[in-house]
Amino acid sequence: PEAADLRALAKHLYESYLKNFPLTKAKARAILSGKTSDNAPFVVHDMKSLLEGEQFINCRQIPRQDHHRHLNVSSVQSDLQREVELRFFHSCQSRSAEAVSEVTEFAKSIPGFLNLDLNDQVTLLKYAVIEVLIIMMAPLMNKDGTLISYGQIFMTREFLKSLRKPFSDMMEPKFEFSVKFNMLELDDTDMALFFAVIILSGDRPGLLNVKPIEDLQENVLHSLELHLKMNHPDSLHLFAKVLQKMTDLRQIVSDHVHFIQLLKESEINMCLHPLLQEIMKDLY
Amino acid sequence: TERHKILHRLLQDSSPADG
Repeated sequence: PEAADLRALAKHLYESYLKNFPLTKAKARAILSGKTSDNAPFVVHDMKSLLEGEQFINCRQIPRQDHHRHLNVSSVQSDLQREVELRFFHSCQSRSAEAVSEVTEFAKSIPGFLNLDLNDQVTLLKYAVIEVLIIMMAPLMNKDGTLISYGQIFMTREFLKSLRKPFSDMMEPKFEFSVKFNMLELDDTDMALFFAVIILSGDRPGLLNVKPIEDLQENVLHSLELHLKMNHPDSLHLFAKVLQKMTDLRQIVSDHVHFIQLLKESEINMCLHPLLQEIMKDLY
Repeated sequence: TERHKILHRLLQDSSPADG
């Protein structure tokens, strides 16, 4: 009966994951490997293609005829280039803020989460959301680039590296993490449980009532351990390897927050989305 | 929670599926 409960928990979290997150790993991998019936993503590999594609960023559906539209941009001037980079950064922020809401809805569906002290719910989310967003990006990435805009656009890693500093340094650590993380070959059912484990971390600073959080996490950890054994019978020590990723994640998040602070100082026209500002303030 | 007004609101909002 206990194993049945743990399996039911895994099923419940997977269903909530499917309900709350628009682009699953299964769909992203199908797009990246060209095995989807939909059209291939629009590729952004330089400033010209970014200008062509930017009107579709954060659109769930690209009007297909526009794929072949050509802008007459022979050389993008540097001030225009700065503007385009900043606009792109703002659209990344809006998508991130939307994803924070998705993670929040997912957290609320974890059995027992809404019974925790409200202050602790806020603290758990504040510390977990960027970690979860970084893991959510991994299935969208391969060594050459990343899907964005719900899988409608593929942006190359080289292009992201060619942006001006500090934008150019921002995504490289996420690619390095993702390439390694993807080697674990987790699927969407594994990811759903892993997200819940991350959210229910009892060691976040400022928590008021740690015990009920640890109790909830222990239950999800048991469910994850059992699920990984059944889902990946040949993958040795997978449970331990997955948990180890949580340490790497904390460093990536702390570096990310540092990047954003640098940006705030160096970019006069930069305004940070209020929700992201709230999350990053006094985070690390 | 006052310094996290938006997060707080997101937590308290009932999701569309819950009516």
